[in-house]
Amino acid sequence: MRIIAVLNQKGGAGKTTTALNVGAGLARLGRSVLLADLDPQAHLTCALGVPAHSLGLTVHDALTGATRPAACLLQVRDLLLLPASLVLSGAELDLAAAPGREFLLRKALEDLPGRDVAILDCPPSLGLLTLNALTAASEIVVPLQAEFLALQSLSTLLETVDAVRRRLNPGLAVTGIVCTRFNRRLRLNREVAGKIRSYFGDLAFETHIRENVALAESPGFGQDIFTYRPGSSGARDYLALCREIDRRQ
Amino acid sequence: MRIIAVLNQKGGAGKTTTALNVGAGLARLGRSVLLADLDPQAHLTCALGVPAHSLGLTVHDALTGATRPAACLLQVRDLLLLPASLVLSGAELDLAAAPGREFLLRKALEDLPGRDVAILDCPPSLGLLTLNALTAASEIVVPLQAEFLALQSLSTLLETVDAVRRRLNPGLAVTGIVCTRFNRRLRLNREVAGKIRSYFGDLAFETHIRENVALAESPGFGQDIFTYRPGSSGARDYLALCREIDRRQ
Ligand SMILES: Nc1ncnc2c1ncn2[C@@H]1O[C@H](COP(=O)(O)OP(=O)(O)OP(=O)(O)O)[C@@H](O)[C@H]1O
Ligand SMILES: Nc1ncnc2c1ncn2[C@@H]1O[C@H](COP(=O)(O)OP(=O)(O)OP(=O)(O)O)[C@@H](O)[C@H]1O
Ligand SMILES: [Mg+2]
Ligand SMILES: [Mg+2]
Repeated sequence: MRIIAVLNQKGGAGKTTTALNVGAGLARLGRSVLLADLDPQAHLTCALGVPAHSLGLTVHDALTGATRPAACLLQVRDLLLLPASLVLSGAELDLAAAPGREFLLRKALEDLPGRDVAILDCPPSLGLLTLNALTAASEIVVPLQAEFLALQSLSTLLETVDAVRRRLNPGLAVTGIVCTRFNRRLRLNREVAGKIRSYFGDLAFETHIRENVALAESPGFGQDIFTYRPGSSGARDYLALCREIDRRQ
Repeated sequence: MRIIAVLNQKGGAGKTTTALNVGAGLARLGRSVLLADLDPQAHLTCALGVPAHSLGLTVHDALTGATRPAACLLQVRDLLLLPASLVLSGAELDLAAAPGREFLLRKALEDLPGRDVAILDCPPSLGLLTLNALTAASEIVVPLQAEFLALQSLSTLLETVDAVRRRLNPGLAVTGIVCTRFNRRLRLNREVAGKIRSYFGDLAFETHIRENVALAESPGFGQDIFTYRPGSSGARDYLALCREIDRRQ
């Protein structure tokens, strides 16, 4: 199983939007997909139309060992979801002293039914939940808005990935960096995207995800972009990104 | 001294942009201003042109008591800055067991020279650094992008503020909620802004900060919007917001 962590400690990079629509896009390409929501905001859970406040078991129970992880799974259309809720915000402190605290998610995923791909949505930090994702993952996808502040955080992120690869997860690969909310009419977006390509070469995906309000609207209907607005530029861009991810095995 | 925490656990809400430009705007209105960067990403420090990686003393030293807080201050044009660096990302775990861990910033600010206003930029989480800001603050300003996912996080944020008011800081007031990156041509932005006004009434600022690429460019030059592009809509909107904040003592 490919386990793809979608992460960037910079807030608002497009992590949840990318996890939702890459998950749904890969399912359309015929892959069996598991989504895991590791953000205490539970936005991926909410964007799939699942009311996070009314959930019984969540990923928090799977991480703390309160229950078998398989018992937390929900089926949402053709996707399996390991949902989150606000309870997860206690995880950083609850699990800080647990032995093997970085391996809890990796262990939990081993208990789940096999899928082709698992996609992990991370919170905007490099704390314990993100470390769990990096330790469980076989690869990472980094969404990023092509603006100055976002570029500053990228080197810290890649240093953290290196440290995880050296100490916790030797096989961790970087599948790619994708520009989100991209507007090619803005010089700033073009310049920053150009810098990414010159610093990181092939790690930069060919596909940019263009600014498209349908992508910001679809979570309000509990739908991915392919269900909500199949003809939109958002749907086309995320399908193109999925094909690139599919090719970069 | 007014101590204004700029916070929202939703990533990319416009916290750093608001802290930078409200700080600079209030200074233009004749107030003496202190800015404190509580985000391990150190984006406020970076946006003021201060290279975070080459700093000696930072807010981390002030919080842990390694040094007198006044020794960490930097003068940047007409602003005083309590800078951050990446070292701060260890604070959540370093300080987790410290007695009175939520009061560390409040104590540190007492050691600093008196100013009219202090503005605290918070990370995208409700962890210990944000709790320190909420405990030290006399009031909060909440920037928010007028989109569906951002609206979901708002109720959790206001519940946390209530809990801090009850247990740690009885005087904590909510000065207002401001829509950032606002585009009145988008129905989504108009609808969400309308919901904020109907749910929160006068807590919603009259001023919206319009989408304006100059606001995303100015940090790349280490400048606030008034220095970088004084005639821009970003400068006009942030000055209008400063006047509203000034009036809402
Ligand atoms: N290409 C796009 N076009 C328009 N809106 C977008 C696009 N991508 C994301 N958005 C919107 O931008 C906001 C930020 O995206 P999102 O919430 O996915 O980022 P995130 O990195 O998950 O944020 P956080 O750091 O809070 O977890 C959301 O309101 C989302 O709907
Ligand atoms: N009104 C605006 N118009 C255009 N760009 C903006 C505006 N406000 C903020 N930005 C840009 O949007 C991005 C997010 O803003 P900012 O970094 O200030 O948010 P934040 O809440 O501090 O993010 P984080 O959660 O990572 O701390 C930045 O690249 C910033 O330059
Ligand atoms: Mg998210
Ligand atoms: Mg910020």
